[in-house]
Amino acid sequence: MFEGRLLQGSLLKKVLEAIKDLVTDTNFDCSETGIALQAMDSSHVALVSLLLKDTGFDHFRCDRNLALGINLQNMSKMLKCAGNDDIITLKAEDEGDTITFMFESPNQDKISDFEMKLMDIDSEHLGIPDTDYQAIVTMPSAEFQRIVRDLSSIGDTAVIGVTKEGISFSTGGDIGKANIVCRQNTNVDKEEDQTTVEIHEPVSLTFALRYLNSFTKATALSPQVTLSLSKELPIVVEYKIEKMGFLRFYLAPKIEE
Amino acid sequence: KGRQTSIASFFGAK
Repeated sequence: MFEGRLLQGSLLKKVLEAIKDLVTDTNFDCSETGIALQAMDSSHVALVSLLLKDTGFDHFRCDRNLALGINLQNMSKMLKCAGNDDIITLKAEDEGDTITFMFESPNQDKISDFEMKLMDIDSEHLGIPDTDYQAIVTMPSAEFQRIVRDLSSIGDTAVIGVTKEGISFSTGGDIGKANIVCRQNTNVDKEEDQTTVEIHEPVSLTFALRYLNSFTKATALSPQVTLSLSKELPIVVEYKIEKMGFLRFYLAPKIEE
Repeated sequence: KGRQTSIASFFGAK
């Protein structure tokens, strides 16, 4: 059987809010090392990769590798019934066709049990090669969310450029154009408010803003976001989940004809 | 504004 008990149940709630509108049905691959998920969005332009390591759970048991086929909208509906401070336990039998979610209130005076049917999903996994990216930018996730939202009101594609100065976001549309530059900034009190740029090669790529917007639904998961870029490769937008793993989004670029 | 590529064209199916 599989059982995972997460003291910070709000993390799982936030993960579902971040991916439920991008991916419809997917397998949660459970193994003794944790829970992994990899899925493309319906238009095959973006890829989501989630890892929740077993060490991040208060209690974790997985006797046999299980692929739990789940409709994310339905799972999100059930997780919405959990309080932000609840402990969430996921459970599934090896040969079962359901998954149960148990929510325990902080002082254990309210215990909720939800059971959801599983689906058979034959997902082919893509091989994501390890890449030495030409540019890696870490910045406040709220800042990235704000920039993407603001640019989306002006245009539908963003050119993201990285130089040793910093990272720039540009767009244009019917009403005009916009360019936002975030400089490297390490003289701030909290590390999480820093913008750091690791650059090996200046790089500039074009992406559809509606996907970047969708990725920023993960902002609640981490105060920082890391953007990794290389010429003619998908951008990686990564939200680290403290002590647990990460939620990564890969977005294919738009290339000039 | 360029042609959208697909993510699968970058990451081969395993």
